[in-house]
Amino acid sequence: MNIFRLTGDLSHLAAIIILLLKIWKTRSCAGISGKSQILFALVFTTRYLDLFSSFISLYNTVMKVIYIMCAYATVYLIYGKFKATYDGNHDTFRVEFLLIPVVLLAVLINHAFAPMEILWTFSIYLESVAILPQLFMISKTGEAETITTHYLFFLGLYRTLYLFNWIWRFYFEGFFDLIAVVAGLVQTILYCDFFYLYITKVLKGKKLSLPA
Amino acid sequence: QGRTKLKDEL
Repeated sequence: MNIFRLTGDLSHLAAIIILLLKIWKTRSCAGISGKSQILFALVFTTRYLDLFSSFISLYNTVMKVIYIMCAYATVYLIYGKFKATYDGNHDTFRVEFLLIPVVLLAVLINHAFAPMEILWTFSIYLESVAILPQLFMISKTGEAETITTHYLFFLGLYRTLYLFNWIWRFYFEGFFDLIAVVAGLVQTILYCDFFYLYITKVLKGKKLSLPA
Repeated sequence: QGRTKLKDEL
């Protein structure tokens, strides 16, 4: 464990909690892409199947359980409890355009052609593009609630910190995983436009509104 | 072996 991975995980946890609290407190999922949340739930499900088969540490197990529970709770709130506030008209990204290439890539480019390995690879590739429906929805509505931008900021920050974690692990532990690094780079690059808007607008107290 | 080390990440 290193400081980048720890702060990365805490940033990820913060994002997940912020989103859950936003929906719960405001009793509304306006501006939130349910499709992205379903993809994240799928990412955690396919990545944490080893939850019961291999014990790495209490931290690892506890965080995985929290991530999975929060992901499904968020999906339930969006499509169940507060579905009346779900903005389906703007959450129209065709996720099959993500799932099909990700499945093909996971089958073609992986470290081992074994079920657990392919599922892990699928989850890594899927996570790198899972935010696209959310970013697409914001571009369609032309704006985002400030709390939603904080959610996105911490979510984008987490994988950015993981990139530093991988540099650290390569340098100090001689450890390197090209699949995770490339997918992490793609994931972080997708946030660059948002990071720019967040830093130049939201941090200056303005509302995030895209030039329509 | 590098693979299993990654698996300690979330």
